[in-house]
Amino acid sequence: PEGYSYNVYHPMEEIYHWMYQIKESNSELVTQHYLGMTYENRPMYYLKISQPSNKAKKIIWMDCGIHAREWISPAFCQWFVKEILQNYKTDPKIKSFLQNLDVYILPVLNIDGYIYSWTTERLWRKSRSAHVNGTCFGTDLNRNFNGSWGSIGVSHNCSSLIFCGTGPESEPETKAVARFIEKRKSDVLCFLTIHSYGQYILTPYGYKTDLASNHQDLVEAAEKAAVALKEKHGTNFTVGPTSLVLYKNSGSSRDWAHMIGIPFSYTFELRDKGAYGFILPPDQIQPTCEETTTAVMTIIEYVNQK
Amino acid sequence: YDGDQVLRVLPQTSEHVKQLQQLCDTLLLDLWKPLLPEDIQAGEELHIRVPASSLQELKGGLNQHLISYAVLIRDVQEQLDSSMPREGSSHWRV
Repeated sequence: PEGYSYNVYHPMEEIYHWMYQIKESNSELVTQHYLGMTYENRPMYYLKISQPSNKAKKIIWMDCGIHAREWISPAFCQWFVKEILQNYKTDPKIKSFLQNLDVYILPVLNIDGYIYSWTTERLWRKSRSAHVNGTCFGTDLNRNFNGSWGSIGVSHNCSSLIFCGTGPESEPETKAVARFIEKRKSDVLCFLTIHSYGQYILTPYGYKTDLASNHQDLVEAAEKAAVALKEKHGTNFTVGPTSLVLYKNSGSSRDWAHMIGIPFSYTFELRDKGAYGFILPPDQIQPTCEETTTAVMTIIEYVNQK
Repeated sequence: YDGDQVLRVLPQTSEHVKQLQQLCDTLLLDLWKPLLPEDIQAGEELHIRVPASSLQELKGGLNQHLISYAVLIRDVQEQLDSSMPREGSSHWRV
């Protein structure tokens, strides 16, 4: 959209409007779809980037903003959409993967939390669901997915930052994503969820130290991505299974996606390593998004060739 | 977040780990890395947001137990203010 700056953080109303404008001005490639409602009754939309074709295509899913305070994440999803739209006619790699793959992008998963982080508490992490008669709020949506729910690296106390909810998929936001992906799981090749911070490309699993059945492929693609990322601005990323390189956690969307059969499932933890943490300055949005775009494109290319 | 700081703390022994876990519980600290006190490990750095009201007590505790630390963010509110779009700036508005 004209005048839209990708170098500042945007409140949710602007992101809603940006989505509308993007699909209006790129109707040959982009459509906007309803995914579900949040706890506070806000609509969740995703963008589908798809080149018209008669042949069946596989799906790349990418969500951003599952944790409210990680503002760089929605900024990246928007940047990534812009990059595809600006370059798909001229960049042979983008051209090539769009022949086989559709890209589904959810710019802000935790909309209620994101808005709360803009209006009330900048460092808020969770959703905004009420618990214990409204005495405490929020579920960590990345501890609320099914498969490994509630076993390790979570809290069952709703005042905790990592409260996993009252049950697997207890939250409407989690349910909306899970139902959508479940329906299409045989077509989804790659599930990407974008977080900050720490500079990691994390593979399954977080809830156990066992390696994924396709661990070698997962790591090979991620290592290629980390090399490409470093070539951009010199940033070092660590690649590996979450439970081994970071910490154990259960109920994550990454583990769930792999457990339902999606072969390539990754969590990105973007810049930095603690200098700014969750308060990454706007002047770092561009280099962060540039290097991450390179990495994500590398993974998509790997998946496409595979 | 006025006067809150983010500290980088490096526990070197299991005794340090225990002391830090206790400090996290008693001072209501916001652990950024790792997220849980039970994930604190010797040799692995911690990032903690410390409310201004608890800074003195925490730093006193760290000094007393000879746990090394450095200030990553001197004033969280100041850092937040500088990362927000300025009122009336020229970026896109609805």
